[in-house]
Amino acid sequence: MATVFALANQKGGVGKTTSTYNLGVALAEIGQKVLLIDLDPQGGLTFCAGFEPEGLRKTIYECLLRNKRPQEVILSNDYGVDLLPANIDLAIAEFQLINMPARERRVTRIINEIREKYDFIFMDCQPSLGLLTLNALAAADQVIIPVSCEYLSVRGTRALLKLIAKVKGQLNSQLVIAGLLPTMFDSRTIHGREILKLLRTEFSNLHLFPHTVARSIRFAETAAERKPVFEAKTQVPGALAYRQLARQLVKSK
Amino acid sequence: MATVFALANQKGGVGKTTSTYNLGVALAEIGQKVLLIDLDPQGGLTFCAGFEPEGLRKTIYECLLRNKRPQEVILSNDYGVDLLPANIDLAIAEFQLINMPARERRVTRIINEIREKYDFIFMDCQPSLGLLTLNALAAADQVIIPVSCEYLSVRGTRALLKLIAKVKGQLNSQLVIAGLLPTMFDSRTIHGREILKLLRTEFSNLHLFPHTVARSIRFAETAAERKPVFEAKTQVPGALAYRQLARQLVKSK
Ligand SMILES: Nc1ncnc2c1ncn2[C@@H]1O[C@H](COP(=O)(O)OP(=O)(O)OP(=O)(O)O)[C@@H](O)[C@H]1O
Ligand SMILES: Nc1ncnc2c1ncn2[C@@H]1O[C@H](COP(=O)(O)OP(=O)(O)OP(=O)(O)O)[C@@H](O)[C@H]1O
Ligand SMILES: [Mg+2]
Ligand SMILES: [Mg+2]
Repeated sequence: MATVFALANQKGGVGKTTSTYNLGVALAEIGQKVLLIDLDPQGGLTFCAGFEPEGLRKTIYECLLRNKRPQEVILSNDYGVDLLPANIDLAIAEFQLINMPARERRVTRIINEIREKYDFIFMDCQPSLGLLTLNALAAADQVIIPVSCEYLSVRGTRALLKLIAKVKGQLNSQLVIAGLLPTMFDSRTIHGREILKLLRTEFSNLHLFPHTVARSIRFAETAAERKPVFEAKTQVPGALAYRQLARQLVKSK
Repeated sequence: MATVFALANQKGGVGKTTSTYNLGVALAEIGQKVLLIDLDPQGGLTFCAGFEPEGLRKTIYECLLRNKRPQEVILSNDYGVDLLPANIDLAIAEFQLINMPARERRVTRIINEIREKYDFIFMDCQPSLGLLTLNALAAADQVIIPVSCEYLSVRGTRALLKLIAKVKGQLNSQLVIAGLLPTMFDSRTIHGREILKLLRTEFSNLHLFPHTVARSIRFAETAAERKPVFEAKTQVPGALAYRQLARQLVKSK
């Protein structure tokens, strides 16, 4: 039975998609059955996993609004992960879902159909607190909050925690915050170190993953090549952090 | 009579807010009357301009949905810019506007009330192509598209250009793309240089601003201190790019 994670932070560009993909591949490398779900109409995760979003005829849109079974839409890639893809069609779903019954539980219903087949399911959220992110939080067992080590992204975290508290109260009482995942950390800058300290003090009641993902251009490069960061030609410290986090998630399953 | 700009890109974390604020201050420094409008419920621009979004009783929400006059809500800061602020209330506006008449023109109506008082008006958009961004594109004379020099953010630009073409066709035939503004450029990396080249070839029919904003931790530092980048203790190449762009915008007014 899969443990379901949402990777969420409405602040843009903090490493949600990069973390979802690389963590997924790191788990597949150690024998876990992994499904990634793209909940961003931009299809960044779908692209990183090696597919062309706009070329797909079936995506999660069909599961959400045309009652297609997820098994008929799920793709597999060369790095051992399965993907429920998304493309721009998903942008319409947000408006169409508003007036539907149980609109916050459409993703939960999809996941319940396939949960038995996987060990881990990760949902990549878009940079907003709209209905799709709400669906992800309602469906998740745990939330990982990527936070880039820059002040503006710490600000966004407070608003997200308020929403998570509301979701726990009204939609999903089991929801747990797995932790804050520091990304794009540059140890050479005072600001980076200050932010890491701030995350520890400001959110002392939350777990701060010790696997800080260091800043490296290799992430942008490998994403452009639709490869996981583990395929970079040189050793990338941030890659190791994702592998360590993967091992930890398996241990605490 | 103000020229109205939208800073838009649905890809998250590409420097929309940072560009809006620093460009605004750079124009105020050379004697221009500038209004900044925050259209992101996270209130990043409101924060950068020196205000605490959640502490404000009146924001753009009241103008959009309670017909409050913008003059009653606008704030001024120590760096010579005016601000029409936003906070989390704005997140509700998106849903409330959906069923209202002329829902795409609510921001246009607000701007028409105050346009005479300013030389430049800049709107900071959230990382999505929803109704608030649509409002900004309907109200704008020109669009500046910040694009970070990393591949994932180039992908998002194509989808944005399609939306802009639609807006031009149906809502705002005068809308012009002022150009793509390369941000977070790191000339030491091959990837950064490749992306700059890609922007030139892939979007050869668009203007690529020659004022490339180099990556610097000073942007995150000054944002945390709610100061414009010009206040950094050391010389910041990216700061000069914003000043040069400001002079160019005045020349081509
Ligand atoms: N540790 C890192 N070091 C440097 N760059 C990184 C790192 N992680 C991700 N990136 C790059 O930063 C950019 C933003 O990352 P990503 O797209 O994963 O963030 P996101 O939170 O999913 O963005 P969005 O809010 O738009 O969905 C991308 O260009 C990515 O390649
Ligand atoms: N030229 C730059 N070099 C380095 N860091 C930068 C630069 N410009 C902005 N930043 C930093 O990058 C992060 C993202 O910038 P910013 O918040 O302005 O982007 P945005 O597009 O407005 O994000 P969002 O999509 O969440 O609204 C911030 O931490 C900011 O301080
Ligand atoms: Mg993403
Ligand atoms: Mg912003």
